[in-house]
Amino acid sequence: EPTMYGELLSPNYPQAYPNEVVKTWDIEVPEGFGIHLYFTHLDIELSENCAYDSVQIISGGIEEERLCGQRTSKSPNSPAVEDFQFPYNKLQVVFTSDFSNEERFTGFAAYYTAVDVNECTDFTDVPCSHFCNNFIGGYFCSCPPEYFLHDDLRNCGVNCSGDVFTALIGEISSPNYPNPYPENSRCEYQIRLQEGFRVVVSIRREDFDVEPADSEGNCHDSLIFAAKTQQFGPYCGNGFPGPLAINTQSNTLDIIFQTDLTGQNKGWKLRYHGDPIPCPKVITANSVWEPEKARYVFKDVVKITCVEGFEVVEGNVGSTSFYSTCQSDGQWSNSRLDCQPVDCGVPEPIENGKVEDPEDSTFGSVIHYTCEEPHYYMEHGEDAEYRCAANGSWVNDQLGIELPRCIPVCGVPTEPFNIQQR
Amino acid sequence: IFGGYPAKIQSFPWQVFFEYPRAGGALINEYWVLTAAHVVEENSDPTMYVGSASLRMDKLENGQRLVTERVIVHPGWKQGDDLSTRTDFDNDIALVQLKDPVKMGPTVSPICLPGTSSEYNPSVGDLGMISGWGRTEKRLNVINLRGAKLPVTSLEKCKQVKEDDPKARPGDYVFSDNMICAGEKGVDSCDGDSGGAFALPVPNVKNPKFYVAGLVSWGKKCGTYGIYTKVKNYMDWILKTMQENSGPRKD
Repeated sequence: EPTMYGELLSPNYPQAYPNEVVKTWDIEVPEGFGIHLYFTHLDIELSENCAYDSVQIISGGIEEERLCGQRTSKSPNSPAVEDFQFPYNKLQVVFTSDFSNEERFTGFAAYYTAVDVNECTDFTDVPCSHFCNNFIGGYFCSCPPEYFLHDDLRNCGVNCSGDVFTALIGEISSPNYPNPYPENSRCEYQIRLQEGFRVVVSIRREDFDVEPADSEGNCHDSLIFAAKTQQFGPYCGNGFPGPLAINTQSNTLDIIFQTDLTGQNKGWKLRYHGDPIPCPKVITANSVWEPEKARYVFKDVVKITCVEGFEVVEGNVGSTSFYSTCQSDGQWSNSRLDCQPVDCGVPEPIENGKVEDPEDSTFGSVIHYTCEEPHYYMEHGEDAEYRCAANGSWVNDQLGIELPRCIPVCGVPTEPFNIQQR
Repeated sequence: IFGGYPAKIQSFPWQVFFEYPRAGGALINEYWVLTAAHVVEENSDPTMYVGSASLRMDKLENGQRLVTERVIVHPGWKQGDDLSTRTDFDNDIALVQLKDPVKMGPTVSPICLPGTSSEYNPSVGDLGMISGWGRTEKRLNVINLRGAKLPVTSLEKCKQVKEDDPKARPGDYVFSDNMICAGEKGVDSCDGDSGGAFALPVPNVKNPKFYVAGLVSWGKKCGTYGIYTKVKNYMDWILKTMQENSGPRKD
């Protein structure tokens, strides 16, 4: 069991120690304590490097001290002739005497006590990232305001993750900006825009001050932009090293700002906006787009009107225009619709007349109706010419869309009535 | 027809045969037949045929059977008189509307209606044509169409005819401006020809054609002079009646 104190006496103490003896003491004090070992009496045969007789102090397998010879107290107020402090809670003391001791040597008397170790100051490595608080038998770490202690109970961090930005325009900066950002932190920001918008980030050169990269070019503090299919960064240094504007081509962007334990830099500030996805501008001879713009983007609505003689057919209905919307994927809605030549179709037949099926029944085509001669004739003139009009109807200059009529020829016998008189 | 000759239907393609009572009519367009009022006053659903000169059933069937839609007798016709004793044949005109349009061709085509100009007023001496299956000199009725040419005469000639067996006093017969008198040398229409057209040439046309100047109406004695309803006087009524009774795509 660990003890708070103890006494070590050479064999036969205070009498001369015997020849050829090795004695080992394993000292252990409780965790969180160090060992204060001091000798009140030391009388061991002196030899070079204490090769003959010695008392060794070993810690962790490493010989810390090897003593031999005689000592006297250096201070009248202290009984210690040798005084050691070890920041460990375990030690091994080994007394060795060889086979020949021509003179009488009385050995040693040593005492050890458990002493508190100040973990905050006694070691080169400070156990806490920020505040170290020593107490007897231990220590604890604490953090400045707005920091929190990580689960390792040593490192402090800042709660700088979880913000989600959904507005089309915004500004994000590192914690405390323009004051130095916290060490040992990982800040994650999310930009989540509606489908159809793409995040564009811009950082002015002077708005960026992050611990520069090391000699090998590695950023210890870094700013990274992670889009759906692309990553930008890591960025560090004094002055933003990236482009004036970062087009992420994505409606979502994760911003990761990671810092190590060192550095006192201002941080960064960025602005972002959502750039609407463009839709291709299609130029056709058969249609007119309203409004006419150099560039169309997400949510733009255009009215596409077919030029004269063209129509758009949807199902069984034809119309001269339709609306199309630039969608979030950069494609126009109703893209399957197209202005096509108006087709007047097969002309209606007429009673007692005929019309030849036209080779082409589209806008501008011409057909002629005729009557079954000689028994019928065209009511409104000899030539019933119809033209395929822009509205999809066969139209006559005189009758409009009304079909021509063949009416019977009257009063004309096929054969004359000849009287054969005798 | 007295003084007539066998005729091909192609020479009188407008000729309509009324089955009962046997009579004639004139096809004036696809949906209308003009006839005498006394032909249809007792029969509101006459059966008619066109397109055949022969009345043999197999021949008639080769023509077209016409189905009546409605009969419209002139409002001025004096209803109710017994045909055998009738003396007033004024306004002897009627229209028969057909259910279905007549298909025209070489054996069936309409006769023109008179125009409004004075040229369509028949003049004495104008040579017209009549046709029908009515009584001849030799037969009460015939099976094959007969036709004849005869001139327009003065109404006086018709008035002067003496009946062989008078059924009324001469003065009882009504003569009006609605009547045309025609005939010469025994050429005349007779019983069974009623309603048929008295066709005159259309004046001043390059290609000859005929219009219905009159309808076989009555006479005192077959073989002398006959009276024909003057169709020109009824043009307003004819056009108005056809207009009022036309559905879509009819006259």
